[in-house]
Amino acid sequence: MNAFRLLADLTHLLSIIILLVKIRTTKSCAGISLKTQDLYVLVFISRYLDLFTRPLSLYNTPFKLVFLATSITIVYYMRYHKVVKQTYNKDSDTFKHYFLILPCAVLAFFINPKFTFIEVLWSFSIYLEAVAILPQLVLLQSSSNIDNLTGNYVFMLGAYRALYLLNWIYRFFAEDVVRWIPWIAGLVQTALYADFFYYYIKSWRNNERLKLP
Amino acid sequence: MEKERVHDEL
Repeated sequence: MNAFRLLADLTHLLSIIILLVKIRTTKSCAGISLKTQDLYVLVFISRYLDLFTRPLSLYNTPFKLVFLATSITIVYYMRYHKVVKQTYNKDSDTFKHYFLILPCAVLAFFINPKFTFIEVLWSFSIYLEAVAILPQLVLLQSSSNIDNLTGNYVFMLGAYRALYLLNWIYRFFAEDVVRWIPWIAGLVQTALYADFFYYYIKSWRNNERLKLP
Repeated sequence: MEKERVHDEL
């Protein structure tokens, strides 16, 4: 464990809390992509199967349970909550996210640490997480005004994986740990946020409304 | 491909 890793996981947790607060307090999920949330449920389920097969960890296990529970709750709210589901921008959330699942599955089938059920699904979840934000970013581009909580949510989500990159650099030098799959997927994932980060920081510094071109 | 199997990260 190192500070980058701890900060990264806390940032990830914070992003989910921000989203839950937004949905619960404003009773609205406007500007949030249900497709991205669906993909996150898939990411967590396929990644945390080892909850049942590997020894529990005082640190990882609670996080895994919270990530699973919150991501499923968010999808439940957006799909079935009578008030919240009305505010879902169904017609703007148009990204064909099913087209992301198959390539990640095929890639995981061929590139994985070990050709076992758990490892292939784990690789699938790593690849899928890297692209899961795409529907959300596309939805933000079509949103006329992005509310602060949504902007903060996406920013924290991007920041968490960027912090993981620092964690991997630290672990490479301090613990000689090499992890090609999460490294490359994490780089791609963080790169996808690049322009969002640019406009988010620009709007924050000029104290103006966040707007993506 | 990878040195260690156990995924100790989230």
